[in-house]
Amino acid sequence: VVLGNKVISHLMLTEPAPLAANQDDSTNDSSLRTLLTLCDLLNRELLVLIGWAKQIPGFSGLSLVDQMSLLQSGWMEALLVGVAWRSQGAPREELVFAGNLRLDEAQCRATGLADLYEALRHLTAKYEAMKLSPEEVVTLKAMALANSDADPVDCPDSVQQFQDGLHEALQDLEATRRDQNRAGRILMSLPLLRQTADRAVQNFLRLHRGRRVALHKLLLEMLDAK
Amino acid sequence: KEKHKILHQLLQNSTSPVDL
Repeated sequence: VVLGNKVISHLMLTEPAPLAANQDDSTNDSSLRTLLTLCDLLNRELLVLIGWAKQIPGFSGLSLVDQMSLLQSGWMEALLVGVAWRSQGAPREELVFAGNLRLDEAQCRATGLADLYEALRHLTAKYEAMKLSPEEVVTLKAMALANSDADPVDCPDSVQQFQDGLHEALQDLEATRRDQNRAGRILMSLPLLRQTADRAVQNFLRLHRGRRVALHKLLLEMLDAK
Repeated sequence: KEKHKILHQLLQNSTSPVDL
């Protein structure tokens, strides 16, 4: 696919197709309906993400404990890369969670997701300004997971190798660009992603506790791990 | 492990159905 880098070709090939939202119809409250629809989508995205992670070169070689730790700390970052990428150029600055689930600022506020909206628009604007390529996006997503700073690490050397493999892939990818600062700029966008994901997790936990929104088991388990 | 059993099951590629 790209420059002969096998890792990135593999990431491009295994990138999951976007999911569609299943409209919730269990309540007449439209903001609650939106929230439940979003939570159902996130739960299914998580399932797909776990399957995707297993296919990242090097991931399956990690101990089961490290695989779990990386996913538990990095899942929201990996999911938000996709949302921010899809939301680029969206009319009315919507967040595009799925092709059929686009929420503008007012809808997010009504749903209790004002904080998530603000954080994700900031991230989206950053990615938009960077003009990321699809290859860079899949690499960024894998790096976010590999770099999730899970603690404690079971086999530090294996995790380091996993990270190094992805870093090399990024360097390979950027080697042909004229812009020598490109790889560094992509790495420097990771803190904002971490910060955005933290705010997203806090927002969902607040809604779960405050509005007593029932969450799917997998989503709840992953939020709890935070 | 007990607390994170769904993730654990999914990573182990368990053939038993996972209750999501």
